[in-house]
Amino acid sequence: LKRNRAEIPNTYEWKNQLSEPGFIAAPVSCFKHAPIYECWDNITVGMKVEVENTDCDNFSESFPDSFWVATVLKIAGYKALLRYEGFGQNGSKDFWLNLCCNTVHPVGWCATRGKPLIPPKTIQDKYKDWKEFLVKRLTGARTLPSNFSTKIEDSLISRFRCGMNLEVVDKNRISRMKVARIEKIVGKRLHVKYYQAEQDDNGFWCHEDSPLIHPCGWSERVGHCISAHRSYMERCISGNLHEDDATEEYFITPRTIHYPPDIEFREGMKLEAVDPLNLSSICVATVMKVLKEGYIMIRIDSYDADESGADWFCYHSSSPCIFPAGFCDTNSIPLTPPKGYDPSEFDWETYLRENNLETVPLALFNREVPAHGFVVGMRLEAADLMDPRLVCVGTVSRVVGRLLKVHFDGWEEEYDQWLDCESPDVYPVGWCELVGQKLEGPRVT
Amino acid sequence: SETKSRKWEQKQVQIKTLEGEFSVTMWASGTDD
Repeated sequence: LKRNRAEIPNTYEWKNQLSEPGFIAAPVSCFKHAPIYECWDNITVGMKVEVENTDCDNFSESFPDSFWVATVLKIAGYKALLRYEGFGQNGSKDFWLNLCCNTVHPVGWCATRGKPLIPPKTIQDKYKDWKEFLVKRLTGARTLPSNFSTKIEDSLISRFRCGMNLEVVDKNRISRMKVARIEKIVGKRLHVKYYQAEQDDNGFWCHEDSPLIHPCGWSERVGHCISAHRSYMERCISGNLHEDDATEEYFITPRTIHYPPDIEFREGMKLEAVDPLNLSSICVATVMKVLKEGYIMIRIDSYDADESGADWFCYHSSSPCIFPAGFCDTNSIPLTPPKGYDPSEFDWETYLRENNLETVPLALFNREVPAHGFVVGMRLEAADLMDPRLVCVGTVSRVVGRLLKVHFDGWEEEYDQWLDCESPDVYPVGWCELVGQKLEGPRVT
Repeated sequence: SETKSRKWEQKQVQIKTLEGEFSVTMWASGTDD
């Protein structure tokens, strides 16, 4: 079982920060893609659980592992502050534990395995009759569902399996796709290796819900550029995919948007977009090509013009990372202007008039703002999308509608990332520990 | 809310201590399907 894995060397542990005043973790209910998101509403403060009793003699032949009941005092992501029953107001032995770890169980779990509950040494003489005490403390209290452990295990299972092929954005040339093979899966994050890559290429990491991956045959179908072997293209065109080729049902399909008649994305239209190569920046961009099924190729206008089109990037028209002209101004976000323009002087109206340009109509953007629950100051774990094998500790530093700015603790603002509130690249505190991913701590200067 | 309260179900939970076994009535979220 994944949750029985060995400890990860040099992984960061939140424990020293969890009790700091003002520490707020984004709740698991903010992360739709996170394990056991669906039942997290039922995990509450005051709930009773059975946990390992670490306040006992180190070795007992009759009971090699000892358990006792504890109350959840505080919740931070997947972590909970627990107090053993019987300690009353005494918080000296309180401890933080990941609620999804394999030593936390619903009340009743020990009895079904024939294990007696053993009171911690500190309080073992406090009551003569533990039965009366436990009946009083437990009756009417809440506990975890008896299938909690199964629920966690089920929620950790990826839709994908190692060995599957899929189409992935080429990390060295973001305007094209490449065929890649899944080498490893950690917490539904896929480690893929490109076919025909250099021997020392370490491949690419992304979450299975990432918009950077697509089923085999997708590029050919929507008209996106792909670098692939001829035999691969032949099987895409003929529809005779291999059994290892990932098909449509493995992927998140972007929602279909019904646009008003006669309004459409057209080549040359201007908009604002998160720079895929520098996620701390929102830039003036141009629609370079309209693909099928609602996909568009955009170019970030602040870069030198590249005639080869190597700097184009594919966004779906429903992407929450593209915005109408004026979005940054309205929300007091610095906008990176086209190359050659002074950021302090750039003005959309003048720019459009002087260059005889038009913007993408407002009606074409996804303006839905879900009730996501993120607020400034919340702590989380986030993939560093410039080196996506890394997952780091971060803080929500701005919230603009559905857009979040994630700051990596200890790093300069230039490393921040603008992300959508439903991005599969952010995770609750304790996620790395739960899935067996190394967590990078704050940079210490 | 009513929907929320429906998520919780009363259940008899068995407890075993060194002194013996007994049961208590607790609430668990109704996801024991």
